[in-house]
Amino acid sequence: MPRILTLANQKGGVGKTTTAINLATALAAIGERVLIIDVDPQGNASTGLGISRAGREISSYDLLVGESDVAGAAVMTDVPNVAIVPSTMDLLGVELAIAASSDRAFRLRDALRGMDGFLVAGKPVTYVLIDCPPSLNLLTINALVAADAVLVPLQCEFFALEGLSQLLQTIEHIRSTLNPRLSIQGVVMTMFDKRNNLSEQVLTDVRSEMGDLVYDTVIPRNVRLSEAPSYGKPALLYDLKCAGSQAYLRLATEVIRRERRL
Amino acid sequence: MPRILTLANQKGGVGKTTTAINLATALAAIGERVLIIDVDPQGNASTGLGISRAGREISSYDLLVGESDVAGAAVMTDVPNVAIVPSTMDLLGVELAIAASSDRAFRLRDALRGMDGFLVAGKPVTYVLIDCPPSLNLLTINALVAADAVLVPLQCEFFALEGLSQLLQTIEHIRSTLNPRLSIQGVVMTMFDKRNNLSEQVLTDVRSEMGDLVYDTVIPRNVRLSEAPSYGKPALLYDLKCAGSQAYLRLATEVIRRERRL
Ligand SMILES: Nc1ncnc2c1ncn2[C@@H]1O[C@H](COP(=O)(O)OP(=O)(O)OP(=O)(O)O)[C@@H](O)[C@H]1O
Ligand SMILES: Nc1ncnc2c1ncn2[C@@H]1O[C@H](COP(=O)(O)OP(=O)(O)OP(=O)(O)O)[C@@H](O)[C@H]1O
Ligand SMILES: [Mg+2]
Ligand SMILES: [Mg+2]
Repeated sequence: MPRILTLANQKGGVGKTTTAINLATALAAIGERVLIIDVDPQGNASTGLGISRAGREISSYDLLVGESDVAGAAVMTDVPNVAIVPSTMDLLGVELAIAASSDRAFRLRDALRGMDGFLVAGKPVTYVLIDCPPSLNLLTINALVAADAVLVPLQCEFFALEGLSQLLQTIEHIRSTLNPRLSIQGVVMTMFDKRNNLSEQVLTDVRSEMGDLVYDTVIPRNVRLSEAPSYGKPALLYDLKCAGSQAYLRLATEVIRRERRL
Repeated sequence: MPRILTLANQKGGVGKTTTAINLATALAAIGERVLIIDVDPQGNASTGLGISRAGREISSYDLLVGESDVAGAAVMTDVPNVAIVPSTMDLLGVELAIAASSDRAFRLRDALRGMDGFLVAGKPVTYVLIDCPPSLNLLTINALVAADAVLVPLQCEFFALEGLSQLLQTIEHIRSTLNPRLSIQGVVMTMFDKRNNLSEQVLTDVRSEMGDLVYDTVIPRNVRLSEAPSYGKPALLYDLKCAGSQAYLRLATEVIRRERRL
């Protein structure tokens, strides 16, 4: 069974999708085989990896309503050893479609349990990364219930701090009710701008509040990270040498080191 | 009756809250009396205007479930002529609370129809601004149904473009089913960074696609805008001379000019 990491934060625009795309690519670069599950109806992770609308015939919607399994829904990306189950706006209707069923919170977990036959480069997947929408709705709950651990992208901004305690409460609630194995892998600080004091201050506040949970690696604000998706590529393929790509490579080795410690 | 403008965009982190706070302050600075309704469970607009947790005894949750009217829920802010109905995390439960009732999409509209007795500086409110969460859920639908017009904050980033057509479809759908008077007041480009080509490219793309709907005023990326909320103040009170504050003052005069043309 692969390790399942969910990228969650109900605050919008903090770097969940950018982290999902570039961390997946970096993990693949150091030898892992990665499947991304895009459960955000916006489908930014799918677009950022170059999956056209036509390539999303079968999507994470089908996985959640039980009309497809992982092998049927996953598509390879242009990144070696990275596959994705893409998303479409159909996901907006999933809450309606499954709200009445008693297993509505376990749909994604159960779908991922049936992925043994799915191979990437002829071998089983070692990591699954799940990209969430900016809310604590049934899609994000499904991702938290399916996960072994949560990776929290946190922007170095004042408003981002405000939502952190709510997110931690939700994770604890899921752990104590629906998914006892759920832990926090770590908190990754994003869009750090060394020219502005606010970034420094938020970083210091979060490190003092969260301690070792905060990764040593801090992702800098770097325009190459926001340019890459318009070419349908992760930053590591668009510009490997840029500060953003290098930070995600460091993050990948730190994630693996933490996984080994478990 | 005041003019009701809703700030909506399901893409996260594009500047909805920053625009709600600073446009409200700028409108008040040019003589309007403004009420903000915070319907985002994160409560960033409430925090950014200095409303403590204790000051949110009655909130937009109570408005939506019918346990309070505007006069009972609104509190004055430190900004002259700006009041707010604050929000709390209780809002996360509102969908459950009102999902079964047939008027669930009209709760906010009906609550705002009953605000005649609510006065700011002894006079009726002239503008209501509604700040939405980053999703197209029942809270955002309530805000679109209650509105006369929508103001769309759009970040100068590639991913922000992707969600625009979906948002426009949703607005059109609400207009044709639940709120025939709903129009688009305009699209305001935010976090424009003149140092990077991507900003320029996105601005050009949006102007060619949306034409006159795009305000002439473009909000620059300006760190003072993101520092101000940590002091519980709008940027106009924190640093009136900064580029961000000056842009929001220009936006306010442009919004009024468009309103007058109607
Ligand atoms: N380190 C960075 N430096 C510069 N830009 C970044 C960085 N990380 C992300 N971005 C850009 O900031 C915007 C927000 O990032 P992203 O879309 O990944 O956040 P998100 O949390 O997934 O948003 P949402 O809440 O809408 O899902 C995007 O336009 C992205 O390209
Ligand atoms: N023009 C700007 N320049 C610099 N920073 C900005 C600007 N506008 C907003 N910000 C900052 O960017 C972040 C996102 O903005 P904001 O929270 O207003 O967006 P939002 O759309 O309301 O987010 P959400 O989708 O989570 O509700 C905040 O930390 C804010 O302080
Ligand atoms: Mg995203
Ligand atoms: Mg907001």
